[in-house]
Amino acid sequence: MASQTKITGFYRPT
Amino acid sequence: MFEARLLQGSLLKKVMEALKELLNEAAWDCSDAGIQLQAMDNSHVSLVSLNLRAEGFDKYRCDRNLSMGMNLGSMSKILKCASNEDIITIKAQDNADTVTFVFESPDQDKVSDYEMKLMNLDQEHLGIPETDYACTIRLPSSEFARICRDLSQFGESMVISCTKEGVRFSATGDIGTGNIKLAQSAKVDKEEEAVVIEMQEPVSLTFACRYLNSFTKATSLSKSVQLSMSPEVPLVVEYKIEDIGHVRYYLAPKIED
Repeated sequence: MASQTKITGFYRPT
Repeated sequence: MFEARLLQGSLLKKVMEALKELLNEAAWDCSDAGIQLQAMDNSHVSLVSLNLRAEGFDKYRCDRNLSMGMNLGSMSKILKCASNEDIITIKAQDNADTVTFVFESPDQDKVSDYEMKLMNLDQEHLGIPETDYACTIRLPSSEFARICRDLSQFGESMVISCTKEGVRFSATGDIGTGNIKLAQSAKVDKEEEAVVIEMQEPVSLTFACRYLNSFTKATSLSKSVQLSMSPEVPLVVEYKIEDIGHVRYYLAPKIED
């Protein structure tokens, strides 16, 4: 079974 | 004062179809450059990014930046009241708590307006890093929709594998396995019917069919779709919207436990 990851790697604006 | 008039109102109706399955509400951020919308689905597995450039509108005025939080279910109900041939104008006063949609029939003999309450949404735009993707695949959007629909019958997940020979979509489940291979087009009469692969290195990633199927609600916006993949980063599914912008969907991959 593969598990779902969440959106990552996007950054919060500074 | 904000005012955006779109001669081809059907485009906005199609944009709505492309958003509403994934998002319940979203902020429409308006500036003099155009309209942008960015939002994640509730589970933070996918992100939708819409860009409609000011030049794509027949008339566009935005005196100061504004962010209009809208319930997309309500907006969808309103846009269903517009005919495909109608010209659509979106209007709002500065600091208003409502937005108005005006629908004009092509010969101007019927004009409807609908006012909708805005919502306070505390959403921030995330920065999306520039990425050189290991593989990009352009294919007819109808073909991609068909593949997602067909393979969803086999399982919840779909593996997309790209090599220089072509791209393979596979799904496995209780009833068995489905594999669809597309080769790069050798010769095509029409650009939008081509399958074009650009590959730096082979990539194979697993994605949830449910989200991919939601993305294909954008099929009517564009004859072709572009998939961009790199190991361990979200897939990008991009539909260009003729002369005005694009809708991009980002989908986090599934990983083996």
